[in-house]
Amino acid sequence: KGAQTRIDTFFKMM
Amino acid sequence: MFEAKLDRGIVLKKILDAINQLVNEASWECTSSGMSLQAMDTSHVSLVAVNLNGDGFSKFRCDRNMVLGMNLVNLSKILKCAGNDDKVTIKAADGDDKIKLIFEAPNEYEVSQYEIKLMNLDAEYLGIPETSYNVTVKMPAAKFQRICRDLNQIGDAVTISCTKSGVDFSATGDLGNGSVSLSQNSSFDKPEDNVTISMQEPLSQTFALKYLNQFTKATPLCSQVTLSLSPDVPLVVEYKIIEENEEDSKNEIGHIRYYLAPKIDD
Repeated sequence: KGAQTRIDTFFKMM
Repeated sequence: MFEAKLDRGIVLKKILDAINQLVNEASWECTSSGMSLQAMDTSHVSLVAVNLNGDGFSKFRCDRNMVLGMNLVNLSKILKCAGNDDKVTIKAADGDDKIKLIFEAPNEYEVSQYEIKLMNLDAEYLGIPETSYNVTVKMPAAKFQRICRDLNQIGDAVTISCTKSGVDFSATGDLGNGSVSLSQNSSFDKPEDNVTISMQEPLSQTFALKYLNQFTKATPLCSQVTLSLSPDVPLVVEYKIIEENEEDSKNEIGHIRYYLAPKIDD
């Protein structure tokens, strides 16, 4: 249930 | 020159067991304050961050910052050659393409040495912003492991709902549904069994159990786990890294934090 989001959409690449 | 010695090598084994199925390759960043590692799983859904304080080691020397990229599965294989009571030293010379692992048995006349090749890995370092979370749940690590394992029999996702009365873990699947509810409780005699819930506002979020079950591989490191949640941000699952000494004293030497991206309604 629900779509899986990705972690790198929440945290910015340094 | 980098040199770090842990009196209880089993701690390193436990750390590797906790991360090496989620990430196969990663770089340890070594500075004068300690060792840290950050890596995403291959599908970029979760992230693991390990931090080991330099002062948690019985010997720690880092003359200048170093990045030690390695295959964690291979490191794990080599650490399996160390006895649980062995002292483990990690050594790296400046500019070298390998690290040395030295295992000293408690009998003091047996010393093993292994070397692992280092790798140049693409740095994919994510900045994790300071977040104040709406909900924090501190609970027995073994209980969390059990809940994730049990609910995975029902479905592949768990919905974590927090209200004033407690926290609910629930799953739905083809065969039906299931839920486990925990309310806050504290025991003076057994603080490791405590459930502590702090909540600003009620919330409900859904996460893939596949990843949570990977995170619970860290259970042997610490008796309690902390879950931190806020709407529309990744869940944080934190285990302290506890070194238990011969005299049964417990020493916190760092932590593992797992971050998991939520599932959102289509």
